[in-house]
Amino acid sequence: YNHFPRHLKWKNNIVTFRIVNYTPDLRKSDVDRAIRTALNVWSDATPLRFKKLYYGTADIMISFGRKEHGDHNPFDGPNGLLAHAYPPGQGIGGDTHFDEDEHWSKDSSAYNLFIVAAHELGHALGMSHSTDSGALMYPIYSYATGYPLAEDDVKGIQALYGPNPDHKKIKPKPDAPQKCDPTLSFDAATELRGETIIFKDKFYWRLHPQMHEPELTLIKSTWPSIPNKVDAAYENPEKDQVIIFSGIRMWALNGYNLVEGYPKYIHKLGLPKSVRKLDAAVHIKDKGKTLLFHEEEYWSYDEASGTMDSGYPRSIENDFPGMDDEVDAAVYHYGFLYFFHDHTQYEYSYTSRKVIRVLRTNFILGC
Amino acid sequence: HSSLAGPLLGTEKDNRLLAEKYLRRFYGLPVGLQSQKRTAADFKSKLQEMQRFFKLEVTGNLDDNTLDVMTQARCGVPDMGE
Repeated sequence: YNHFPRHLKWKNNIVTFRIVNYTPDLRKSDVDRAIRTALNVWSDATPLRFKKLYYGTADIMISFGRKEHGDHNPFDGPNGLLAHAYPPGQGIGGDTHFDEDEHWSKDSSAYNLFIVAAHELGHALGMSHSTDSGALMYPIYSYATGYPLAEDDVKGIQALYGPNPDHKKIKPKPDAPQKCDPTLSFDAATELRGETIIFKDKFYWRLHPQMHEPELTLIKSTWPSIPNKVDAAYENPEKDQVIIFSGIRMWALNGYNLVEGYPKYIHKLGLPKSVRKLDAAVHIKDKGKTLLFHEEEYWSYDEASGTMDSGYPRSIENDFPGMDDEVDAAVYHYGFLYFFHDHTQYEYSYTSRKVIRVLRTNFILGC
Repeated sequence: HSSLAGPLLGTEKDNRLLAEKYLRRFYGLPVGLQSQKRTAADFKSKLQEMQRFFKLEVTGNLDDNTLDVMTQARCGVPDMGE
């Protein structure tokens, strides 16, 4: 997290706000609710209390405007700049402006007003931008559901104002995973149209052969309809679909979109009802089979016939000599299976039927 | 808005102008008449600051990853400075 220079903050714990005008994109009550909820996010974590004014000058004056709107800090039309706010202080200090050239919504269909308002009000209280891509105060917009503050945001605001004296329980989002953490393990991995996607907590890394640095993003900001925790995933390139598993359900994605008819239960694949979640999944393109891993066993699913192959489940350790007995994630490239378990990665050759290299899990992330 | 795709990147000149505008607004890249050498040095230094902030590869070069970040919808408050 960061603060503004001189750690600007409100001296008084009672801060006034006024909504000067409203966007026509939403009902007035929706705007009021978005702003009030955004303020509550910060007051839950601090001793700050917010009082609404309906006329006159408040500490935080909230308004919607487009292009040059009176502060010599113009907006830029649709997209690009979404909003800005000024750090605590007299006059324009604390004031929060939203770009009326954006389309504002209360869901993921356009720029979510609550999320942007929570971010901007963070500035109005003294928070500058965070370098943590999972934090609310990260400068780039991303849609997410659930509690918006990460631990980073909570630490930052409490460094200015202290904790909430009512000790109200807040459960911040985890900070973004660190790719070069030597103990890093993965939740799931899959190919997606030539890129490799690795899931960890509420995030995913995107690896492209021509990109030196993996890109870390919140799962919900790309796929709002899938859960925050992914157990397993695989790509079926013939159908141009990625199948995501979480608990006993699975989702099929075609690019950004959810395929109609999903989510479905994983047991539709032929898995026994005793299997309550998968550990990993990988599609072997050359054979048209998808391997589904659960604890020490795995199944083989024939994509063409849509049925489980007979003779399964089988033991992971027996069929993949050199591997651990459990798998967290797996991907398949050019005849090699890459298994990930805890912080270790195993490169398994399908032709020679053995593990030929053992590496750290995060080697794939460039560490 | 479920896609975060930015607009298509243009020519090298367009990209340079986009980057300069971005760095001026968010990283305090100096404006005004300076020597070419000084301008280039400032640009590289501010670009590296931006790459460091966004945990990109810090090269001082305007690569595709850096441009991609610069085209994403964001808050108008500077990342650095007052």
